[in-house]
Amino acid sequence: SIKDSVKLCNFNCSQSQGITVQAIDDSRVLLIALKIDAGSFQEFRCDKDLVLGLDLESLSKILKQGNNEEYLTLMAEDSPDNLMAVFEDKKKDRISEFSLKLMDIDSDVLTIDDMETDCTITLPAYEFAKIAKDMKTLSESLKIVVTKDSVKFNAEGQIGTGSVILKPHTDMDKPEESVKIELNSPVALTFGAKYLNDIVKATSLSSTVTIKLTDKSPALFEYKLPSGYLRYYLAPKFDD
Amino acid sequence: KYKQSSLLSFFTNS
Repeated sequence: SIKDSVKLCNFNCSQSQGITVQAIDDSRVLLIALKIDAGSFQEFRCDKDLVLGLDLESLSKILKQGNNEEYLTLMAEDSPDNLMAVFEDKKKDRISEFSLKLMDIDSDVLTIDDMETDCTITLPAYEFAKIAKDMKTLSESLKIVVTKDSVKFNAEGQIGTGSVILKPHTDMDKPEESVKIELNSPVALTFGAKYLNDIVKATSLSSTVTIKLTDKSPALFEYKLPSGYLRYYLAPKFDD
Repeated sequence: KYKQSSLLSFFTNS
């Protein structure tokens, strides 16, 4: 989900936190924070805190070697030069092993203070992905306007304008289809359509996405994982 | 007509 936004990432491993990643794209506009709790894994063991510097394109090449149904075991030594990846099918009569070179990555780490949030929107992840993709064809900027009874996505481009308005509703049968708006104060913020399209690459990871918006501040887009999260912080655009 | 802001103007480097 994140390899088009960032190329090199440090994966921090610890027994208590599981795997955490913070990465910022080269333009310093999009920050990615990933947390995969230890409980997400069938087995997780980390005797000593470890930083694995990975080239995501290379990691992706290795991960594609396995079949979906296979078990994947990732292993690294105490002061590793390589990450080992072992795929095994259920009957353990096919085993494939790969080793991926690790890198020393010197990356910025930003401190994100707890933010006051003006509004929180939860909507189906596929719905947000469709809006982000469709609106990008109209404009390189997407404005999100939230009031207590609607969230409006608005694009103004060369060929014309477009908007999608969603109203809050609760779907009792399929809660993940609901649209929820929690509002402390109304917000209107504009974001780069390109970055929103990078963010929605996480769509398959979660049925819903939660968007937290605060006036004149970066937005938080959160995809909850079964045990952990993938968060994107996106700096807004301002009227020039 | 819009100017893209940077995360560095909101978050501190640690």
